[in-house]
Amino acid sequence: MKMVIAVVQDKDSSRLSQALVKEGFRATKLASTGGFLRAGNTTFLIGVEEERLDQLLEIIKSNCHSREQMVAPMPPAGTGVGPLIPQPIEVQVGGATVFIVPVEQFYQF
Amino acid sequence: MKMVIAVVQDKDSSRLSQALVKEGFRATKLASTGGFLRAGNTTFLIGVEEERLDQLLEIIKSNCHSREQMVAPMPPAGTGVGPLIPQPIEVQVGGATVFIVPVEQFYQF
Amino acid sequence: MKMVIAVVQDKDSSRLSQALVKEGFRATKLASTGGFLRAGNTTFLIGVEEERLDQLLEIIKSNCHSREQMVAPMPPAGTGVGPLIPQPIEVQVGGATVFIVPVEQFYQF
Ligand SMILES: Nc1ncnc2c1ncn2[C@@H]1O[C@@H]2COP(=O)(O)O[C@H]3[C@@H](O)[C@H](n4cnc5c(N)ncnc54)O[C@@H]3COP(=O)(O)O[C@H]2[C@H]1O
Ligand SMILES: Nc1ncnc2c1ncn2[C@@H]1O[C@@H]2COP(=O)(O)O[C@H]3[C@@H](O)[C@H](n4cnc5c(N)ncnc54)O[C@@H]3COP(=O)(O)O[C@H]2[C@H]1O
Ligand SMILES: Nc1ncnc2c1ncn2[C@@H]1O[C@@H]2COP(=O)(O)O[C@H]3[C@@H](O)[C@H](n4cnc5c(N)ncnc54)O[C@@H]3COP(=O)(O)O[C@H]2[C@H]1O
Repeated sequence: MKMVIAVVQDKDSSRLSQALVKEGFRATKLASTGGFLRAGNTTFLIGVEEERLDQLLEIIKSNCHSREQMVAPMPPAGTGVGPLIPQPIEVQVGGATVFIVPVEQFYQF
Repeated sequence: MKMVIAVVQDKDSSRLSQALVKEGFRATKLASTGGFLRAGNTTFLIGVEEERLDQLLEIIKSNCHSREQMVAPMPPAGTGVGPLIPQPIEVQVGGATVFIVPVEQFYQF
Repeated sequence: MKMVIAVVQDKDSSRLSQALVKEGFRATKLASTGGFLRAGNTTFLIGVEEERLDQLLEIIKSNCHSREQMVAPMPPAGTGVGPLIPQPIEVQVGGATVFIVPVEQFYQF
């Protein structure tokens, strides 16, 4: 068994959830925050049997989409530097960032 | 060392916390949501030395209880299908879903 | 690649985030709760290439500080035992509790 940890954009969270349910995948969702943009996103924990892993990755890939996000960069607090009106910059945010972690034992009580 | 990731029902979260403290287990709790029922639940992260793993699993098993939950199934948004008054269905929700993950290094700074 | 799971105190969360961004580390943050004190803390998930792991641990160590926290111990609910005015106790809370977990596959879609 593997644990898939997938960080996805909030905009894709419901669609991904529904696709997972439809194909019988089980998941737990955590509200999370990106370290860089400090915007909310969603972290999925999906325990999956190895033989279904490729199908799961396909579902994540097709339901999560890369988008551009405008960011007003913030100068570090208390430095006093940085322009009066910070120029917003464009950042490409990926559809999903996925980590596959080994599971040594799995139980349901 | 192992990392135990345990998804438990909110109703059992406090009792499990107290049992863990009483036996000297350390834990971090995350508010989570089930992918199917979309109801709140709790995800425990419990780092544990291998020799105490069986005792920990026993504590989780005895403090987390399986329950039935009524669910009004929602037709997928925007499909326009589904009955006017969806018949609620009964779902058995387990006491705990537990993943044991290897920890290669552990530090406290 | 490794997944670093770091539980840090809320007071250090922003400083740690900024230090990670400055050095090009990517992270996802989860609002969490300590099992013992039941106070809010922050769980960082940081996927990192093995060659940068030591630098990452150094950043966590230097940005997260141990502190004393006063706790009014609560007698277990419904036992009816415990003093009328529970004497607060002092608890040393570490800067960071860090677990390093193996990542078998990593994708960005
Ligand atoms: N130091 C930096 N300099 C320049 N650009 C930077 C940067 N840090 C991040 N970015 C850019 O900003 C996007 C949002 O990052 P954020 O950390 O808010 O939100 C991230 C974070 O929550 C998570 N994530 C990505 N890589 C991760 C990793 N190695 N470990 C843990 N979480 C990760 O996935 C979200 C989307 O990441 P993605 O890579 O698609 O998209 C990133 C990336 O394009
Ligand atoms: N492999 C896995 N990976 C990650 N997290 C996992 C997991 N297996 C279980 N969980 C977590 O544990 C909760 C309880 O799951 P359980 O299987 O006992 O109880 C489940 C199961 O009896 C049923 N169920 C879930 N998905 C189903 C589906 N596609 N079809 C029919 N019944 C389903 O509904 C109950 C509640 O599910 P829900 O998703 O809301 O909540 C799940 C989810 O948060
Ligand atoms: N093995 C592990 N697995 C998962 N998460 C872990 C962990 N070890 C630590 N943590 C997380 O890190 C926080 C700080 O732990 P620390 O050991 O520095 O600082 C701890 C420790 O000094 C003390 N403590 C915890 N449990 C205790 C107990 N049963 N008896 C006496 N002191 C305890 O209270 C402080 C706060 O603990 P709290 O649980 O609120 O918050 C913990 C918890 O959220």
